[in-house]
Amino acid sequence: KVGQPSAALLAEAPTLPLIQELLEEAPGKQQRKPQVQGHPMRYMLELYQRSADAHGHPRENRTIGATMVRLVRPLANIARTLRGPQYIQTLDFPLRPNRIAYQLVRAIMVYHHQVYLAGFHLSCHVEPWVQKNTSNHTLSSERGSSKPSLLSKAWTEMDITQHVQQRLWDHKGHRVLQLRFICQQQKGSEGLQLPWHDTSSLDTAFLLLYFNDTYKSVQKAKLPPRGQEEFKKRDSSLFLHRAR
Amino acid sequence: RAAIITSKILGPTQEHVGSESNQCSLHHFQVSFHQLGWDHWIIAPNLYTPNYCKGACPRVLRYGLNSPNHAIIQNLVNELVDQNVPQPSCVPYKYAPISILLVEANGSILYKEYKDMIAQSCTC
Repeated sequence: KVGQPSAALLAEAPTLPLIQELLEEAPGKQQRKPQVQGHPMRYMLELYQRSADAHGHPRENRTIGATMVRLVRPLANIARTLRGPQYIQTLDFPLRPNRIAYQLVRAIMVYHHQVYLAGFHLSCHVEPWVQKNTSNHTLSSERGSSKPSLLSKAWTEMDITQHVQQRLWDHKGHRVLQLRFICQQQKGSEGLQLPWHDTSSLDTAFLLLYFNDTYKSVQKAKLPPRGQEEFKKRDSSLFLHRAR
Repeated sequence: RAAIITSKILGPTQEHVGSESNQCSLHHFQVSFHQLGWDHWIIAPNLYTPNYCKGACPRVLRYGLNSPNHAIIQNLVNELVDQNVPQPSCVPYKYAPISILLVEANGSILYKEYKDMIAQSCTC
């Protein structure tokens, strides 16, 4: 039925992963289409075009290394000035609850290492931010390795997989990855006040989570096929027989 | 009687003469995500080609249809034992995946490869 919501049709078979996703994650028709434009969308479109053709067929030579990539934008940012010409923003990335069928392969922070703001050139980097207790914030000594992005020279990618896996991934409930986006004025422009509070980091830094779909292996682990069980029983009885 | 049926594998089948176009085969089919009601969610690709399998399964299954032994037996059961057991159905045999780019309700952008989304060949 053209144009009609397909949720009612899909609800009849809610166990398949595709059906579950369609029911849980597809925004309702009545909702407005989420407006995501700018750098994150351009980045993901570029990633898509490198990984699939215009008809959606995955390219054989794709280098993505995962079956799913989620781009997460920061929730909010707090701008504040530290000593000298250094500016720091704390970025909060909300992480969805873990799904058993998806295995985290990589976590990459993508950001602009050169930011041009109100006539000033800033050089920026990202650091993981570890909250030890509510009153004492400590900058983590861990740092991922940064390298230029394969997609565009303007982007730098920092691998923070270890940080995410060790500190956040196995936690239950609401999880937020906190990172600090640190920018420094380049030589010659120190001491001038930048309108930093007017800017948004939403387009200058985002998180990429790479997953592999392990649905089939999870299903196998949960429910061994009947034939396999029978084979195991038969096999063990054979073994006992031989031992005897 | 089973021998009569199976002997037809060797000679040309006469039973479906004139209905070649009705035999189980892959049909090209394209649909837009707008037609499926998902265009507010999916960014790329614009069109999706799931294809479909349609047609009658021959009484004597051809080699190229990749039918399992079970289908051959089901045909024999239908013909010789009990016509309540239907002839095998024409269904997809091989599938291809599709990559989709979509925007989630919270504004995250997702690239995902979905398996088994495009029918590539059919079987009985």
